Amino acid sequence: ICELENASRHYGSGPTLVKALDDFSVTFQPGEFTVLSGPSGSGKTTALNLIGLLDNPTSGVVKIDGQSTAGLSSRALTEIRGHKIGFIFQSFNLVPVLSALENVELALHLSGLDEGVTRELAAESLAEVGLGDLLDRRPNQLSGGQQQRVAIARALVKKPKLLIADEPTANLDSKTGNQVLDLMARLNQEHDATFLFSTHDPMVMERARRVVKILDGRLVEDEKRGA
Amino acid sequence: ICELENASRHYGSGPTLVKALDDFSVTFQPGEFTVLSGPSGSGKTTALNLIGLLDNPTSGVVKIDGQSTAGLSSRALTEIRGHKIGFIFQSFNLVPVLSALENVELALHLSGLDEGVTRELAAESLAEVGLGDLLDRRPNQLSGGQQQRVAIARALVKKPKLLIADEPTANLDSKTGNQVLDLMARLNQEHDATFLFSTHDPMVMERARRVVKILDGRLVEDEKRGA
Ligand SMILES: Nc1ncnc2c1ncn2[C@@H]1O[C@H](COP(=O)(O)OP(=O)(O)OP(=O)(O)O)[C@@H](O)[C@H]1O
Ligand SMILES: Nc1ncnc2c1ncn2[C@@H]1O[C@H](COP(=O)(O)OP(=O)(O)OP(=O)(O)O)[C@@H](O)[C@H]1O
Ligand SMILES: [Mg+2]
Ligand SMILES: [Mg+2]
Repeated sequence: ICELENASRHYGSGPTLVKALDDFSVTFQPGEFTVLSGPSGSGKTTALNLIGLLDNPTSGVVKIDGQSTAGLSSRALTEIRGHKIGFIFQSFNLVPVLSALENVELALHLSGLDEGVTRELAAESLAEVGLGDLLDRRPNQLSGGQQQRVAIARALVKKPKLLIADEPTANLDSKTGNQVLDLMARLNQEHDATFLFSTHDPMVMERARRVVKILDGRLVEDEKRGA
Repeated sequence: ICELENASRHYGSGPTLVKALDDFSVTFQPGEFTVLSGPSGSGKTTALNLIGLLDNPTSGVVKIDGQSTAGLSSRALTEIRGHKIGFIFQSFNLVPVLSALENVELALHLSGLDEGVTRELAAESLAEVGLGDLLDRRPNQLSGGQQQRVAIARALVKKPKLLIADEPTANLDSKTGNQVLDLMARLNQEHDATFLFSTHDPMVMERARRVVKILDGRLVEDEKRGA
C-alpha cells in the first residue's frame, strides 16, 4: 500500500548538511501492523512525514498504492491524503479555535457526506477514545493526553486504508493507551487498514507484527514476528 | 519546600463547572524524588502548574518555603519562579525564534551572571542531555524528543531547589530517558533539590521514592517507598 524507494531527506548543505533520512527503502502491505522504532532524533518523524505525503524527499521515490507521487501537484497530494491517509502528529496539530468535535469533523470535509452525518461520526469517534463528554472543549481546555486523543479520533474517523501514527500514546496512561490500541487493532482487522506507528512505548511495541528499526536516518533492521 | 493546602482549581461554573483540582493537600520536603501519577485528564498538569506558580488556585493556598503565595503580585511570583523553580512543560514551550542555546540561556537571565558565563553553562547543560552538537538549531529544526531535551536542559541549568517536570520522558526512547533521569538523580543528591514529576512512564515510576496518586482532581493515595 505504500513504499519508500531509496528515499532521502536532507537539510542544509555542505558543512551543515543533515541527513535526516538516508537512502531508506521499505515496502508496506495492506493490513500490516508495523512499528518504526529508533532513538530520539533517528528519523522516525521524517520517514512518516514522507510516507504520509506531508513532505517531499530530497531524492528517491514515495509510492502510494503502487503509484509514484513524484511530481504530483500539491492539490493532487492533498486529494490522496484526504481520501487514503489518516495521520496522528507527534505534536497533535489541532486547530486552536475549533472544538474537539469540529477538529474531528474537519477530517471528513472531503468525504462528500452530509453535515449531520459527519457530526455524528465525529461524536462517535471521540466517544471511542473516551472523550464523549468533552466534544465542545477547545484544545487549550483539554489535558495533554486528551488533546492527543482528539488527534487520534480525527485520524480514525474516516477509516483510512493507511493510518500513520507518530508516537500516539506518548501522553497517555497505560489504560487509556490500551483502549486506543484496541481500537486500532479492530480497525486493522475489520477494514484491513495498514497501521504504521513510531513509538518509544513498550506497550505499542509488543503489539507490532513487524518492527522496522532506524538509526541515524538509515534502515538497520526489518523483522516480522508472529503476533 | 512546597505545599498545596486545600487547593482547588475550577473552570466554568454551574452546569459547566469542571473541578480540575479538588481540595488537594500535599507537602513536599527538600530532597524528595516524587512522582505524581494518575490517568490522562486526572489533574496532574493542573496541580504542577499551581505548585510552579504558573497558575492561581480558585481556593486554597500554595506555599513555597513555608510562605504563602496568596495575594503576591505577578512580579513577586515571577521572582520566586526565576530563582527557585525549574519547570519542564508537557508541551515544552520553547521560544520558536531562538536557538536551543538561547532558549536555555533564557533561564539564567535573572541570575545576574555575565553573558559569557551563561553561554557556557547553557552549552554544558545541553551537552548533558546529548544535544551538544545542536546548539544553534531552532525548535522547528529539532525532533520531538530533542525539543523535550532542550526544555529539560533549560529547567536544569539554574540548578533550582525545586524542579517540576510534566511528563519529561514522554517523547524519549528508554536510553535517552534514562540519561535524563540519571542527570536528575545526580542533581537531587548533590544539591538536595526536590524533584516532582508527573509521568505515565514506568521507568520514571520505578525511580520514585514517593508516589502521590491523583484521580478526578483528588488525592487518592500517598505512598513513600524505599528506593
Ligand atoms: N480551560 C479548561 N476548561 C475546562 N476544563 C479544563 C481546562 N483545562 C483543563 N481542563 C480539564 O481539567 C482536567 C485536568 O487536566 P490536566 O491537564 O491537569 O490533566 P492531566 O492529568 O495533566 O492529563 P494528561 O495526563 O492527559 O496530561 C481535564 O479533565 C481537563 O479536561
Ligand atoms: N529543519 C531541520 N534542519 C536540520 N535538521 C533537522 C530539521 N528537522 C529535523 N532535523 C533533524 O533530523 C533528524 C531526524 O528528526 P526526526 O524528527 O525524524 O527524529 P525522530 O526519530 O522523530 O525523533 P523523536 O523520537 O525525538 O521524535 C534529527 O536529528 C533532527 O535534528
Ligand atoms: Mg519524532
Ligand atoms: Mg498533563
